[in-house]
Order: sequence, then C-alpha cells, then structure tokens
Amino acid sequence: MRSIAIINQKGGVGKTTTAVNLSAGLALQGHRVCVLDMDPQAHATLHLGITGNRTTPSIYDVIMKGVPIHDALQRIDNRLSIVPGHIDLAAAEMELADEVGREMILRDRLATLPGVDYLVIDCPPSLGVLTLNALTAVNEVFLPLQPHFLALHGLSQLLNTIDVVARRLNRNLRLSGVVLCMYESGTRLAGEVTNDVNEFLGSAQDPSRPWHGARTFSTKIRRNVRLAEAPSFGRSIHEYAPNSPGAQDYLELTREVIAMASRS
Amino acid sequence: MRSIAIINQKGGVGKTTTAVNLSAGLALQGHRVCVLDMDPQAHATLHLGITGNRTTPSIYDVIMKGVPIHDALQRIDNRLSIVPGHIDLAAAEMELADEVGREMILRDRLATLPGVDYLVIDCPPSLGVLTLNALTAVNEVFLPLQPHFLALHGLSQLLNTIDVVARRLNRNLRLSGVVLCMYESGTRLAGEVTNDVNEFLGSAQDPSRPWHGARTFSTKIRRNVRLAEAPSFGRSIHEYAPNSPGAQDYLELTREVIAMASRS
Ligand SMILES: Nc1ncnc2c1ncn2[C@@H]1O[C@H](COP(=O)(O)OP(=O)(O)OP(=O)(O)O)[C@@H](O)[C@H]1O
Ligand SMILES: Nc1ncnc2c1ncn2[C@@H]1O[C@H](COP(=O)(O)OP(=O)(O)OP(=O)(O)O)[C@@H](O)[C@H]1O
Ligand SMILES: [Mg+2]
Ligand SMILES: [Mg+2]
Repeated sequence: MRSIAIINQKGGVGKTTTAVNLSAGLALQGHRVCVLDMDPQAHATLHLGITGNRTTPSIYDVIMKGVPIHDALQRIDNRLSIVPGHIDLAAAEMELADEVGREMILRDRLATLPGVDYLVIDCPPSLGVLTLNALTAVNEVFLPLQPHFLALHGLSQLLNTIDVVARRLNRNLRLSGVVLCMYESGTRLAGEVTNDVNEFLGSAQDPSRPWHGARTFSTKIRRNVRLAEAPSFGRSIHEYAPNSPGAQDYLELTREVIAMASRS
Repeated sequence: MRSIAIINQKGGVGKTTTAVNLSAGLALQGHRVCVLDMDPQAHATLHLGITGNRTTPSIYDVIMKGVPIHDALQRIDNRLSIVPGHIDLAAAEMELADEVGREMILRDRLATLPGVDYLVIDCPPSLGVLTLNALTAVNEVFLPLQPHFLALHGLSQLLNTIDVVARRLNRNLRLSGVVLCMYESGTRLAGEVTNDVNEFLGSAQDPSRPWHGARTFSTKIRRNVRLAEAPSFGRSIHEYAPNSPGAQDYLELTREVIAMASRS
C-alpha cells in the first residue's frame, strides 16, 4: 500500500481538492483507495457527498475512542472509500495534550485498515497534532502549493517539520513532490514561484533529508471554476465535469503519481 | 477606537490580504491604524515588509510574557503601525490550556495601546484560542469570504462561535459584515454563493444575535494578481500598484467601512 499525506499549513492552497480528485482519479484507474479526512472542517467528506450523522463513526471516534478503523469506513463506489472527518477533531489538540506518544495514535489504528492500494490523508491548515499523526502514519508527503508568495513563505517551516518527524517518529517518511495548484500560466508570479521551488528542491544534496530527490510534479493543476463547483454536488471532478480542464489535469497527475515508483 | 477582527477558519479566503490592505487604506484616508498579527504564519507582518528578528518583541511576547503592547509596536509609516506575529504563537494553544481566563489575555493587554482610530486583527485559519482572544478583544468582526461552496460551508460554525463569545465573553461583539474576496464575476458559483449569504443575513430577525443587521459589503474585492504580488515586495497594494483593480477595490471598501457608523 502507498500511503500519502496531503499537507500544507498555508490555508486554501488546494489540499482538499487534491486529496479528493487524486483519490477519485486513482480509483478510476482501477486502484482501491481510502481517503482519510483529518481536517475538523471535514471538507473532503463534504466534497464526496457524505453528510455526517451522529450514528456513523468518524476518524474522531477511531482516534479518541478506539473504534476500529474498518467500522468507520464508508463506501463511495466499488473502489473508493472514506473515513469521514468531524468537527470534534478541533478539540484533539487539547484532548491529546497529555497522551503518551500522541503523534502515533493514527499509525497504530491504521494497522487494521483492510487491503487498499492507496491511502490518501487530507490535513487541516496547521502543523499541529492532527497533521503530525498523518505524517507519522504515512510513507509519502505530497505538498500542494498555490504559486503565490505567501504560500511559498511557509515552505521551509513545513520541510523542517517533515524532517523532525522523519528523524524521530517515522524513518520511512519522504517528500514525494510538490503539486502546483490553481496555476495561472501567464502571470509572472506563477513563473517566479515555480522557479524558486524547483531551485530549492534541485539544490537539496544531502541524501539523508526526506526531500532529497523530491521534485515538482510536471502536471500543473490550472485554475478552473469547475473544481470549485464540484464540492457543491458532492462529487469528484471526474464525475461532475469529466471533460473540464480540472478533470484533465487531475487525471494527468494521477497517471504521473502511478508511474513514479513510490519513493519510500 | 474601532476594533475589528478579520476572521474565517477556512484557509486562504483573503483574511491577511484584507487586514493589510484595509488597514493601509484607512491610514491613507488619514486615520491612525494599528494592525495586530495573531497568526503564527505572521503573514500580515511579512506582507508589510517586517522581517522579525529575535530582539524586537512580537505579539507572542505581549501575550505570554507580559511585554507592554506599546513596546511591541513597529511603525510602518506615520499613521500605520503593526504588532508583529511570530511562529511561537503556534504553541499558544498548548501553553494557555490551563490558564484561567485564557481567552481574555489580549483584551487586557490592549488596555495600554496608545491612541489609534482603528485596531485591525488578522487571525489564523482556525477557531482556537488565538482567534478567541481576538473575538474577546474587539467590538466588530469582518468575515472575508471567497464565494466558493467549501468556504460557505463553515459559515454557520463561525457564527456559532461569534454568538458564544458575544454571550459569555464580550457583550459588545457584533458581526459588521461579510467581505467578498477573490470575486470572479461571471461565474455562476460566485452569484449563487453571494445570494446564499445575503439570504442568510437578511433572514436574521432575532435582534439579540450578534449578526442581526449585518450585511455583505457592497464592495466586492475582485481577483487581481497584483494583490498576490504585493506581499513579495513588503508593501500594501496601495503602495505597490495604486492604479490596479485590487487597490481600487480595497480603497472603495475602506470608504465603505469609514462611512458605516460602527455597529457596536
Ligand atoms: N485548481 C483550482 N481551480 C479553481 N478553484 C480551486 C482549485 N483548487 C481548489 N479550488 C477551490 O479553492 C478553494 C481552496 O481549495 P481547497 O479547499 O482545496 O484548499 P485547502 O488547502 O484544502 O484549504 P484549507 O486550508 O481550508 O483546508 C476551494 O473553494 C476549492 O474549491
Ligand atoms: N483578490 C485577490 N486576488 C488575487 N489573489 C488574492 C486575492 N486576495 C488574496 N489573494 C492571494 O490569495 C492567497 C490567499 O489569500 P490570504 O493569504 O490573504 O488568505 P488568508 O485567509 O489570510 O489565508 P490563511 O488562511 O492561510 O491565513 C494569497 O496568496 C494572496 O496573495
Ligand atoms: Mg482543506
Ligand atoms: Mg492569513
């Protein structure tokens, strides 16, 4: 199983959109995929049309109450399933403050995840305990990035966090790549930021660093309003607007992800 | 003094861009303005060209170490100043967990803020203790909103939080208005979301609710790449590209804000 965490503490850069549409794309290509929604906003859950009700367990129940993960799995189609997020996750930072090994809880819960080919985890816009649990539980990190100056600014802090987790909590952790999202070709800004990112990744010579060998995916996800419309229909872009540039880009990204041998 | 918190737990909706460019607009119109950066990303600080160094105090030192707020004030020009943010704020949630009245610390620290006409607080994409401190310290809330489905979804939770703070911690708190950001006229999505918001605000009949009488500002902030470029020059949009649509929209919003009698 390939396990991938979609992470960036900068808000609104395309984490949820990438988690959902990449996962749906992988399922379309015949792989069994589980999406795990670690964001209290539960936007990946909403995007896939799951409206939580009190009776079905969420990832909150799995982490905090020990509900087995396969009891929280909800089927989207015959290859795609989701462990839904829940607003109660917002309290996790406080509730886990004194828990021994609080970053490793999700890793242990995933031991009983039924056979899937890909696990994709959507994370909130922070580097707190929920994101640390995701980083400890997976082998790969994908970093969605809007090619804007403010989004670029937090990159070094994000890489530091990945480095610390890789050294202390999860030796397998590697940064697989940066996904350029909401890309508007023709703006000078996009070109400059892309160059900055590629230069940084290209210069990482130290093989012990988790981002050594990482690169920007050649597929750029262009800005496309269909991607912003799809969540209101509870569908991935592939179901909602399969011929849109958004669907094409995410399908191309999906093929690129499958083609790359997992870096771990 | 009018005190305004810029809040939305959804990431990347234009909080920082609004806090900085509205504040700079108010200063241009002759008002004395203090920006307070409560986000650990410290993007408002970066946007205004302040690169923090260890020696100058930040809002973290004010809140956690009792440094007087006027010692942390940095001048941007003769009417605009900022209390810088700092990455250490990210630990505040844990560090303040057991502090009595942890939501009221900022309110008390602001008692010694030197005379300004406007206090504008930029907040992180969450409803945690930093945002609660901002809500408890101000009289008004501005709610930047990208007219997208996912951004609309969290509105009711945000309003609930404002309501609880208004009842328990801050009787003066009112929602002044919703600022539509990154507006792309011509997309069906923007029209639909705007209608949804206006319908919701228009239907709020209960005068005891803090959003009673609130409305969407008639100025819409259009998507304009200059707004995303300005932070890389450490300037507000008014300095970086005064004739851009972005500068025009924020100047128009500024005039609208000044014209509205404060709702508190
Ligand atoms: N390529 C794109 N083109 C147009 N809109 C997009 C694109 N990607 C994402 N969006 C929209 O932009 C907004 C932000 O994207 P998204 O919610 O996926 O970001 P996020 O990083 O998950 O945000 P958060 O930090 O709040 O979790 C959403 O409304 C989404 O629908
Ligand atoms: N009207 C606009 N047109 C174009 N780009 C914009 C506009 N407003 C903001 N941006 C850009 O979009 C990105 C998100 O905006 P911003 O950082 O202000 O949002 P935020 O809500 O403060 O995000 P966070 O949740 O991370 O604090 C930034 O790169 C910013 O430069
Ligand atoms: Mg998200
Ligand atoms: Mg911000």
